[in-house]
Amino acid sequence: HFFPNITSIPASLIPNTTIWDAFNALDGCRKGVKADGLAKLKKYFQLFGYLNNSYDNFSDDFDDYLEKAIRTYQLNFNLYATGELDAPTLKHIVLPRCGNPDVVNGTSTMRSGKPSNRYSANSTIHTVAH
Amino acid sequence: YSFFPNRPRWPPGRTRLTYAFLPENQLSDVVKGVFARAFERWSEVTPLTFTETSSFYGADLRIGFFSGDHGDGEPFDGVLGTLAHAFSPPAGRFHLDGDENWVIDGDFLNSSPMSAVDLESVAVHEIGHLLGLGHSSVEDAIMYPTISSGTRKVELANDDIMGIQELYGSNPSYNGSDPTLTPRTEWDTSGAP
Repeated sequence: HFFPNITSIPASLIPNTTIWDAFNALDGCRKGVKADGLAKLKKYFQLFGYLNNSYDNFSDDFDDYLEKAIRTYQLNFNLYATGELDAPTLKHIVLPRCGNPDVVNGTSTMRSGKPSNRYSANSTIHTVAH
Repeated sequence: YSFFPNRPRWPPGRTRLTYAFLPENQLSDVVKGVFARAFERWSEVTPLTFTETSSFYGADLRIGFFSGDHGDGEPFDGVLGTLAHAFSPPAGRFHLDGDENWVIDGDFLNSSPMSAVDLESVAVHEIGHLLGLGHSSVEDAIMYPTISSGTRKVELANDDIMGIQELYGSNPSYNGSDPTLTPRTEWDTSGAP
């Protein structure tokens, strides 16, 4: 669908919701909880490399792997690395994006993969810049 | 900026790259012109040149619009979600989601946010992948992975220029500021923005 400008797009082609909007309902989810939609979110994180290809626990349980995936995602996108599905994180997750993964074979070349962030990407200890 | 694992790039002797469009898409000259502008942004800062060819399967870079499953294991998902993807050198495959509402003129002023995507913005990003760049955490960079609908971002940031020039060197005619003189962002370890 090509349009010369934004005003030429017919209303019938503008959906009310998009594929990832449902993730907004997961606001506040953290490790240990079970919530409808977490299984789909895990597939999202696997698609972009945050869960490795061998991960197969696509239940609605918020497990350690999901927490680590979220923490890595938050570092990559300059968000507070809480490991929880807070509003700023979800706001980012639902944005349209490139289909290429951010993490390849378990290694992120974005911010979380930089040497100074390897520790905080895998730790629950909060560290503060000097 | 970042690179794909093992830093694949086009070989040093291959500075003149050709690109072609999937014939079945029957793209107009206006749409093709958007891609030409996108390629130009990368050739301005590197020794690489990009020339359109009519030989799709003989081209170095092959551009096509597809919907849903299109055979590469990375199906598109309809409006918004994933917009496009591209392969690292020397694969040269550049796929865009045919279900998106692609806007040509990039003028989103005076319009409410809606499900429309600026074609040139996505094209510039994906060409970065075709040349060997991975995703960047720098929000202003072209290689940042997300883009809001109704947004235009086509100018290479310093981060993009440093990355691509690390792979290919600079265009002798490039008169921008020397990116090596600009300190790279130093990340703290708090996870704070």
